[in-house]
Amino acid sequence: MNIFRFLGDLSHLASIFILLHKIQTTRSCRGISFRTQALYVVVFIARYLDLFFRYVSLYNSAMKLFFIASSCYILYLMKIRYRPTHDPSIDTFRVEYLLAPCLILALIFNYKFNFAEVLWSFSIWLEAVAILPQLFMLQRTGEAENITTHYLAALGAYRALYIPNWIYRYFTEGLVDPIAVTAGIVQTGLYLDFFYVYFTKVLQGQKFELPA
Amino acid sequence: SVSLKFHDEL
Repeated sequence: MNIFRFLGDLSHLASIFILLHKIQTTRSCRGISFRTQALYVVVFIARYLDLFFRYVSLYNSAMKLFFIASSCYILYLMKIRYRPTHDPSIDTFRVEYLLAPCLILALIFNYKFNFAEVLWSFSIWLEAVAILPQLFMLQRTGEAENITTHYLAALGAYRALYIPNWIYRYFTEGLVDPIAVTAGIVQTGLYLDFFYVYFTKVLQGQKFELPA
Repeated sequence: SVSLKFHDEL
């Protein structure tokens, strides 16, 4: 564990608490893509199935359980508790276009051709693009509540912080994980436009609005 | 075989 990865994990935790806070205080999931949240459930279940056959540390297991449980809880909040506040007509990104290529990538790029490893690789690729329905929705509405942008910033910062962690691990342990690194760079890249607007507008006290 | 994968990452 190094400081970059730890801060990345904290940022990931923070993003989930921000999202829960947004849904519960506004009693609404307006502006949040259900499709993106559903993809995260798939990502976490596919990746963290190893909970049952590989023990790394208490930290590792606790975080995995938290990410599985919280992502399922968010789906419950969106689909049942605050269902009327979700507008499916603006959440229209076709997730098949993400699932199918990720499955193909996982079948080609994996560290061992077995069920668990292909599933792991699938979850890594899917995580990289799972934010697209959310960003697509943001693009369509052209604006977002401040709290939603803080959620996205924390979520984007999480994988961005993993990049210095991988550089650090390369120099200290002499190891690279090319699948995670490639997907992580793609994932961070998808946030660049968002980060630009976040830093130049939201953090300067303005509303998040995309140019028309 | 040596796995390149970081099994300890989330």
